[in-house]
Amino acid sequence: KAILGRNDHQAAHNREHFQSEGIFACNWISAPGSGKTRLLEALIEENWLRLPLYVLEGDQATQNDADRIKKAGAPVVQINTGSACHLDAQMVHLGLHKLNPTPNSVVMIENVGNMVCPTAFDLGEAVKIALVSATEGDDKPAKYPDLILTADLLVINKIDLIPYLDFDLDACLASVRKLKPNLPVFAVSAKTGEGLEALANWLQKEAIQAQ
Amino acid sequence: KAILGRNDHQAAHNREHFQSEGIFACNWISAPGSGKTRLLEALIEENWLRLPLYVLEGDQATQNDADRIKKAGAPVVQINTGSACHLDAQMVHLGLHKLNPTPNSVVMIENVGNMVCPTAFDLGEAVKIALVSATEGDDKPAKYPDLILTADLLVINKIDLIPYLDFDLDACLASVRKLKPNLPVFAVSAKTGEGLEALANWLQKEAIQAQ
Ligand SMILES: Nc1nc2c(ncn2[C@@H]2O[C@H](COP(=O)(O)OP(=O)(O)OP(=O)(O)O)[C@@H](O)[C@H]2O)c(=O)[nH]1
Ligand SMILES: Nc1nc2c(ncn2[C@@H]2O[C@H](COP(=O)(O)OP(=O)(O)OP(=O)(O)O)[C@@H](O)[C@H]2O)c(=O)[nH]1
Ligand SMILES: [Mg+2]
Ligand SMILES: [Mg+2]
Ligand SMILES: [Zn+2]
Ligand SMILES: [Zn+2]
Repeated sequence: KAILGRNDHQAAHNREHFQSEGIFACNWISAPGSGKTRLLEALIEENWLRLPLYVLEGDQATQNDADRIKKAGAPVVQINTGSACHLDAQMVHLGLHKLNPTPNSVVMIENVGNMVCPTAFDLGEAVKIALVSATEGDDKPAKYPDLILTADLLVINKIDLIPYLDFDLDACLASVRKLKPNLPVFAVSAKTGEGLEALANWLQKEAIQAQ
Repeated sequence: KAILGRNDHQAAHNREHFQSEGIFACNWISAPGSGKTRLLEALIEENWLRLPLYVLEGDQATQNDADRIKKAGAPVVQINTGSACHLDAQMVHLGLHKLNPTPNSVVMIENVGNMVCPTAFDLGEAVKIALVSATEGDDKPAKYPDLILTADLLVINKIDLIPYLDFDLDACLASVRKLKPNLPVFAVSAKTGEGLEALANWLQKEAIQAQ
């Protein structure tokens, strides 16, 4: 409880930073390997948002994701959390001082691959984006309700693989509706690009409003 | 630290329980949706272990996995952890008193889908089984090193999907070897059954030794 209190204090500080600079910050939360990095790579390469994109990468170990983001062409800082299972507001605060995003830009925060713990730690973001992938199965929303309940947006990724899976998109959407009826949902493939432009338009609209 | 100390005390109690009864207990740890439940379903249905199989299911919410295990034909108890991101030894202790596994049996503990936190909580098991699936990408061992470092066995699942993925099995194995050179690894498909009999034989051998 003390940990969360201290985190919320720092998160409020981050949020003030973002808001005073007109920066639109997103906290991407999902299981390991559901495609957070690949989605960011696609958004950066296609430049649909037509806004400066900055990335904060969170992982237990390695610079792998930051290297991929650098190759895609966006400024990025990698945070290694060690044994910690989530980014917290203090880590993000330190990361932001290295990243130095410009006013009216977009900061994408890719959290540690984890459907549970990151949902409890406010980073100061404007929106929490939950990601599930078709390969994980259609019952993940029901089984990890905090992920859905705390999300402002849900992205269902890897839809290109659905022909090879037992994934029932309608069942997945139904369990999402049961938990959070008005949650906006986009079904996409970071690989083929399907659905990405619509997602980018939603993000861009929110980003302009944040300016 | 106090939390881990109390957990270790209870874990030691669980371990005594198991050892005095000749029970072989496995703690299955992996990301959400990598196939823990499907693998257990297959092991139960095929009965390769030729030993009584009991299951303790851990999930934030729902009875979904326990229902699947019941349908497959094994006695099972579902533990719902609420917001907790991992099973702990006390939850397992309470679950065991409901499950009442017989002497010389096998208890499969399916942990909450999470590659990070469960690795830090001893449940009293004989072996920690780490599971990765090909759909998550080949860099997960490097990015989630605690999972590999604490594992007694690694299972790579969903190999049937490899033709449709960018998954480099050699790269995955190389990053595992870098962290833990002597870790036994099985590549399997819970869907097609490929590799499952070899995995079951390894488990059966360990189970007999535990009796
Ligand atoms: N077929 C297909 N594969 C995808 C898609 N998106 C990502 N992948 C693949 O899924 C694997 C994992 O993708 P990542 O982008 O590393 O996933 P992540 O969520 O960033 O993983 P962590 O950062 O470790 O939590 C990689 O092999 C990707 O190429 C998709 O839409 N379709
Ligand atoms: N193609 C293929 N699909 C699989 C395989 N194993 C599991 N699946 C599918 O992957 C999805 C997730 O499987 P689960 O067994 O629910 O995964 P889990 O690890 O138990 O998930 P959690 O308990 O939520 O962490 C389901 O749609 C399964 O049918 C496999 O070997 N091949
Ligand atoms: Mg990533
Ligand atoms: Mg399961
Ligand atoms: Zn955690
Ligand atoms: Zn007891």
